[in-house]
Amino acid sequence: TDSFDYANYHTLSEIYSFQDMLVAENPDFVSKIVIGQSYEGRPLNVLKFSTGGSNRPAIWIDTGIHAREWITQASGLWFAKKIVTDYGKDPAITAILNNMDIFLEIATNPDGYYFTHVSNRMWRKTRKPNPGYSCPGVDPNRNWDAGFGLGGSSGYPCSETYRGPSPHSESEVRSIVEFVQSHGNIKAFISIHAYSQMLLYPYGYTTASAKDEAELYALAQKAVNSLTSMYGTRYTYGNIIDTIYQASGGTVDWTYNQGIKYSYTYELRDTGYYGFLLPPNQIIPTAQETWSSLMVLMDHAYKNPY
Amino acid sequence: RETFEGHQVLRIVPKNGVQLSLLRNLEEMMEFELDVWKGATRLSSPVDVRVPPHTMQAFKSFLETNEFEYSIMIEDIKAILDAERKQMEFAARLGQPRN
Repeated sequence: TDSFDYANYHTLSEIYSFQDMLVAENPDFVSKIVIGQSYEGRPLNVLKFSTGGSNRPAIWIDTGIHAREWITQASGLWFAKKIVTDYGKDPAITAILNNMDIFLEIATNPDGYYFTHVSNRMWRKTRKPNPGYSCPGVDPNRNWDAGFGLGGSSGYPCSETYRGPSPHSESEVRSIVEFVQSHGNIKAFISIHAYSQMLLYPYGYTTASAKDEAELYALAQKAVNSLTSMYGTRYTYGNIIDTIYQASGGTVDWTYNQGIKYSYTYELRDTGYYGFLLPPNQIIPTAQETWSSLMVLMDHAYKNPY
Repeated sequence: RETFEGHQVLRIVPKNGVQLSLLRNLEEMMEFELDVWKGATRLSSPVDVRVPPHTMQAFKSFLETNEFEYSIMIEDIKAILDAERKQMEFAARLGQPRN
């Protein structure tokens, strides 16, 4: 993985190969867990970074649940390598990994990601057909059992924000749900999207404040300050419903309701005018600045056990 | 393969509450076949929308009728996609022997 081209976008098969290479190079530190299968039968791979112990408290990071947000999968690849290269050298990540595990799902919506490479670069959703409609796919960030079906999601299968027929109807979502519940000791859950430069926390489906709102806000502020200090990228932060708009059935609302206090979701950069077509020369700076803020979130979760 | 020939991304900035609420419903305006890249949040915060060529004129008329300020964020999506694809192919060729 030293010669892997982190400054370019990669196909799904290249991502799968990268994961296997990273595991092969670091057999005592990195393992690959297959938490399920996508609708089209692709493995849902999660990289586990662990220095030992059983069922340690853990941090979850996922990228690419919206297929076309390529900067997120590309950043996920860089994060994976960064964890391996910094462990044992950087005191902060070393301390975290000596006490906690990190789970990283890089291609969270593999069918959608594959489809963006072969058929439609702008595809966002999953690829499961919707009976009675010509439009396939569900928005996997509206499919979680947290205010499912409320405002900010659509019941129309051709909409980009179609919530699906029922909560957790998508295997890509259900597999994470089952993993999180069976693990039972995940303390931070970070779901990464692009692009509008935001760091958000629950709630999205209700205007009610999260009970940890004050702490989540202060931590978001600290993380964003760290991110901005690197390249000057400007982020906004706050709860989802006030900072963007109402969005029901979202990932981190569900994780927060499961008791995972440090539930955050990112919208990574497009500081220019490219949207989902961010030029590859921005991958590494985006990943670097994001990592800087992820470290703030992870370090806080490590130092503030609950 | 969808080539996105003639598709553009328009950047629209809502300047009052009426415009903001219209933009929040863009995705429900099926007749324009829009793809909302970046949704409406607050006044002065830009909204980015991909518009296919066959509804471009009608959508621009809608914007002008409602006195929206807009600009073209991406003039030619196909050109960017073609460049992105070439870059990936080039990088893959370079990377292959090393891998």
